[in-house]
Amino acid sequence: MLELRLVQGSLLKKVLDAIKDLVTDANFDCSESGFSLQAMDSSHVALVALLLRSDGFEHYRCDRNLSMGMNLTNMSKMLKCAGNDDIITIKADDGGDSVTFMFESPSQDKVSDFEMKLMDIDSEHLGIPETEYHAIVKMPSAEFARICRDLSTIGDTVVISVSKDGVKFSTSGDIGSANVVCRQNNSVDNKDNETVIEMNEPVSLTFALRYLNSFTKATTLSNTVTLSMSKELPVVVEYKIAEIGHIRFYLAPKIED
Amino acid sequence: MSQQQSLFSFYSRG
Repeated sequence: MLELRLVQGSLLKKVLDAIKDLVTDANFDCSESGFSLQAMDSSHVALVALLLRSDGFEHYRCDRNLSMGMNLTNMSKMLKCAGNDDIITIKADDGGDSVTFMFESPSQDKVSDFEMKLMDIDSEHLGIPETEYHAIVKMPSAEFARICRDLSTIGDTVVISVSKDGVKFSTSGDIGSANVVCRQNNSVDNKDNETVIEMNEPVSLTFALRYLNSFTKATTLSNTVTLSMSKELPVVVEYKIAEIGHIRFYLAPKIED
Repeated sequence: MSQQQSLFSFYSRG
């Protein structure tokens, strides 16, 4: 028996919006510690890892570990039927072939339930080791989204370089080239507006902008984003989900032929 | 030209 009640149901709606274009089908894993997902895009270039910790739910009952295969397009269709202020409860029976999403309006005067068929998904789980990254950049998520969007109008790839001077995003294409440099700044008024760079070693990596732009659909989940980079390793683009968990995107770099 | 790497080049299947 599984019963997870999330008072801020809009978070789940936003999570689905953030990942449904990157991944079509995914297994949601439910355990004592939380509700999680790890899935790769079809070309095995990008990976999304979601964690919603059990203590972030108002009610969390998971009698045994359960993996539920869901089509994210269909799940998103159902969650779109929930109001932004609704409380969402996810229910499933052990060994059942469906999951139920229950939506309650804040005043409790409207209750809906949507049952969705589960599917068997043969997904490949990757073992991602804990890594000490050479450089970690924390910046406003809207700023990162703006840079990725702007640069993708010029080129297909971006070189992200972190040095003691700041973080530089560079691209080039048929019409020309562009560089955006964000320097470390400390905002007294609002920590969310800060750009903070922790660097042990300078790093420069090349990534496909198409994927980074897809990750920025998670911008609504968090005011800040963290980019963790090491030489010759995938970048980790992390959005914290208030008080409850995180969504992390891993993107393999491009290398020169 | 640059070549796109796969995640399998970095992480083990587990």
